[in-house]
Amino acid sequence: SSLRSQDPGPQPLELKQAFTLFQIQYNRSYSNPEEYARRLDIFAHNLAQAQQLEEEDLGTAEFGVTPFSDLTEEEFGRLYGHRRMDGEAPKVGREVGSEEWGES
Amino acid sequence: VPPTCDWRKLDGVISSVKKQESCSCCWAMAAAGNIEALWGIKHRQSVELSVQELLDCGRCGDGCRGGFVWDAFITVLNNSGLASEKDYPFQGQVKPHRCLAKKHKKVAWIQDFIMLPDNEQKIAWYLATQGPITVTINMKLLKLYKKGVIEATPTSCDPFLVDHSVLLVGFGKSESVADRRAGAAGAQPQSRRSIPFWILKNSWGTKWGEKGYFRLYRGNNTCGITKYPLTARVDQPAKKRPVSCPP
Repeated sequence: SSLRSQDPGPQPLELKQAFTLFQIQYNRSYSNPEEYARRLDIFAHNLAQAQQLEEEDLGTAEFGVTPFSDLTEEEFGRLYGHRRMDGEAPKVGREVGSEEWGES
Repeated sequence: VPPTCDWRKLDGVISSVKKQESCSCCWAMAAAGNIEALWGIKHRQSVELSVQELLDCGRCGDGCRGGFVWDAFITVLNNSGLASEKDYPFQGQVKPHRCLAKKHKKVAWIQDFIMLPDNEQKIAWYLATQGPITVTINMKLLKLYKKGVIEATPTSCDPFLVDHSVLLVGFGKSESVADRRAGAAGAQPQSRRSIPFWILKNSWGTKWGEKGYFRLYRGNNTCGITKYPLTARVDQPAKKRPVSCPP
């Protein structure tokens, strides 16, 4: 449900419970306690960010726990983006002589 | 342009939501979804096409490290079509130099591909009259998205930094909802409005978003949706009258 109902933000125990639910829902396990702790930190950061995104959104979007809640921005971009490498997409000229977009 | 359009409502057009796993192949999945949809519309025949063929046979090598929709269309043109997903299934990884295109029967093909203008009204018209198209957007807000219509600003979602390709399958307008903007600005909290939106098919499985789909605000180039609107052409181009040069 909407993160707005979680104000003032999940407490440590609630956070761990939410993380456990996330692990069950998306079938996640971690190889050692250090990795678990790191992913829990990332999860907490993402929860806070989801709350901020929802506050900033001008539409009706809801943000919260998703299959990617234990990933950093960098990991997410690397795993799911379309870029072949770091850097911008190639500059493709839109206007090649004509506004007639039926022409290839 | 009709007020609403949703190609999911026509049987045999939109295939099941796919899951990329850890392969950055959104570009291939969007392109395959585009051809599947157009094939379904033009030929009244449902097909599921091989994303793996696009990955294995692309001219750029490792398609799981990213790619572009136009490269997928070029691969389809070069190979004279695509095999079915059933015959050449998705593996989630690329086998370098193991293009098996010649081993499998082609079940769909394209005539060419085009880029549409960066105008949401024209994109809506094309979508409504021809079929689904691919778009490439900034995916920043999708990571933690659950449901609803995303309405961002260029500050919260840079329209120039597009990094994720998806299939545009429809558009509509939400029921009248409380206006978040009015609340934020301290204006009347009971202010209500309806929100025009695009419907997009993602490739992150059905457990993400609205059963694998999401909605973006329509009308202000949210997250760069107008930057690269590409589509294959599945029917024969209309015959044109010959022109003659004045003597």
